[in-house]
Amino acid sequence: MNIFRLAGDMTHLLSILVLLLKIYATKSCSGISRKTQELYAIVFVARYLDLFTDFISVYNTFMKVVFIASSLAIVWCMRFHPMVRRSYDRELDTFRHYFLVGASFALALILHEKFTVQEIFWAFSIYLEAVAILPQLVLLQRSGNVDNLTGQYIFFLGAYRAFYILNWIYRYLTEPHFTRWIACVSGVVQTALYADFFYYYFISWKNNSKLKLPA
Amino acid sequence: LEKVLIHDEL
Repeated sequence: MNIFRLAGDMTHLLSILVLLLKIYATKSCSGISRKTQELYAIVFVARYLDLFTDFISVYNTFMKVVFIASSLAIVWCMRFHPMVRRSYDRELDTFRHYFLVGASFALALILHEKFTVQEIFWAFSIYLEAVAILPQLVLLQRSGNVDNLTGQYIFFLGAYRAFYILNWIYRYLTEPHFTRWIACVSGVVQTALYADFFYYYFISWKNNSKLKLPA
Repeated sequence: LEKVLIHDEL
């Protein structure tokens, strides 16, 4: 564990807390893509199949349980909470996310570290996480306006990815045999998807104005 | 056989 990895995990956790806060405080999920949230729930369940087979640390187990539980809770709220579900932007959230699931799984069958159920699901979750933000970015682009908490949620998610890249650079330089092509290449792709959002986020922050994305 | 792949990141 290095400082970049810890910062990455903490910003990831913070992003989820911000999203839960938004849903809890405003009883609204407007601006949030349910499809992206469902993809994240699939990502965590598929990746943490090792929860019962490999023990790494109390920290690791705790974070895995938090990520699985929070992602399922968010999806549950957006689908079933009587007030929250009413604010869901159904007509804006039309990205065909099943396509991403299928493509990621197909890629995992071709590119994996080892041909075992756990490793294929692990690779699948890495590929799916890389593209899971797409329905959310498309929804924001369509609605144009981004409320503060939604903007911060995506900002922290992007920061989490950026810290993970720094973590890999650090590990590559300090650990003798650190090579993780699947995670690193997917991670760079994932971070690149945020570049556009970050650009507009910083402009609005610099001008102290409301975040707006171009149509 | 020793398990070589340990995914220690989240």
